[in-house]
Amino acid sequence: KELPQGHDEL
Amino acid sequence: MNIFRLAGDMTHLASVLVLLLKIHTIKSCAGISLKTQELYALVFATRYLDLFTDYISLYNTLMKLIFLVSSFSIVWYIRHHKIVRRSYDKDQDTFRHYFLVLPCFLLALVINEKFTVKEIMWTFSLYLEAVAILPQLVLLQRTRNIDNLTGQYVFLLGAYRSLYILNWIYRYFTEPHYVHWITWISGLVQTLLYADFFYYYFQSWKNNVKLELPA
Repeated sequence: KELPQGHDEL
Repeated sequence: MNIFRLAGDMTHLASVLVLLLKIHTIKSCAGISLKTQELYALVFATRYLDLFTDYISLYNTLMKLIFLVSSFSIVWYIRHHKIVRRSYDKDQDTFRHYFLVLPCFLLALVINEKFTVKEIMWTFSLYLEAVAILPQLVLLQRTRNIDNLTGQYVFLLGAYRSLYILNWIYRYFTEPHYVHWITWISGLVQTLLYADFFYYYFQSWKNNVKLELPA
């Protein structure tokens, strides 16, 4: 699934 | 995940643990700005709304939960713990929350990627995190004499920000379409706020003397 920008960071 | 990102997360985690350790073992929050801690709790509460909607990884979920729980615990300790709260110097910690919260919220309403509640809250949390350290820095300037743990706490936070910038540079060159202006600019502003502190921190470390900030 494509996440919005940088949302996999804390 | 690259090494810079992991090291950044670990120094961030270490900064929170140092602070909790200080409060828990010494039963003192002297030199710690409650305003900054409350702002961080707000930062995490608004940024991690995606805990309810997206699953990224176990690591991601666990770290988010740790940051949420630890930031609210720190606020609880300073406000309510019967011994710790006595060491809180309310008269020195006078920065007003809304000076930071309001502009950040308005900016998030205007400059964001997508006009949805979740996205605006996420953007707001980035802007707020960039400036949330200000009450702490003001408090350090005022009290000047800083104990080791408070100095280490701010140093670790600054290290975390610097490592995140290296992480973004790495991701920019290794991942296609990795261009995140909002994250980068607010992250850069946040890191620059530490520059002055870093200068004095390294000087005191080099000369092997206790850290003192100029008035």
